[in-house]
Amino acid sequence: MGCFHSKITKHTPGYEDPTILAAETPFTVSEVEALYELFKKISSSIIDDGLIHKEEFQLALFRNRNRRNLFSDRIFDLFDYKRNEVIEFGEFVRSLGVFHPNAPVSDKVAFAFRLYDLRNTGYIEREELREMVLALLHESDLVLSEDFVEMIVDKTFSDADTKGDGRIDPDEWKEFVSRNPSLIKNMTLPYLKDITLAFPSFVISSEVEDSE
Amino acid sequence: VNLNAFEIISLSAGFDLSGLFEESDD
Repeated sequence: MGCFHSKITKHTPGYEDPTILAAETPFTVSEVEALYELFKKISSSIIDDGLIHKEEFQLALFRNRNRRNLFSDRIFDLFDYKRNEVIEFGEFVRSLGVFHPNAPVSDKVAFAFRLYDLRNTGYIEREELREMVLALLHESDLVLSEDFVEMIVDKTFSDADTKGDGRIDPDEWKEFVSRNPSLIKNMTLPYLKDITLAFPSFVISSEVEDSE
Repeated sequence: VNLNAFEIISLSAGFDLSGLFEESDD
């Protein structure tokens, strides 16, 4: 049994033991502690209640609390497992774990599927795909004709919907990603590989030994 | 057309979580 001195720190309401989070995610204990420092910073940026609200998430991502974006909204919602409109520390670490370079590819594929399944039906539907393409065009200055958008959506759908039932199910998605691995490229954040080195200012002195 | 709609979507800034890790000095 380990004996260590814990710094007296006020933990946030959703705080969870780093050793438990490290055991459940690709992070080491030190990395979870570094993430806690990051979490505290983000979660106190607007409302200092130790929880990340959607505005704080947007502010951290875009340096602008009012900048909304369909995909960042979706990511926030997926991080918010409990669906209580805030991200707690455990949710933050477990969700970011999916983006770790060492996380299983299957977790990344599943996360991306949930991200694109806008209406949580268990399928990616053609209308959802179209909606996402239009949202991207709206946020960028890219101008594509409606016909062109329809053509891209049709083409993608005919490639992915191998069963031809008008929707992409998780198996079809998995297969489609295996043919197009770049689709989950943004599910990996190299920053997370060694967050303690990348962000030394977040590292607090800890005598908890990393088990790995 | 060889464009893949999901690849296009993934260009969205909303997917770039790197902002979470950037220090702001404000």
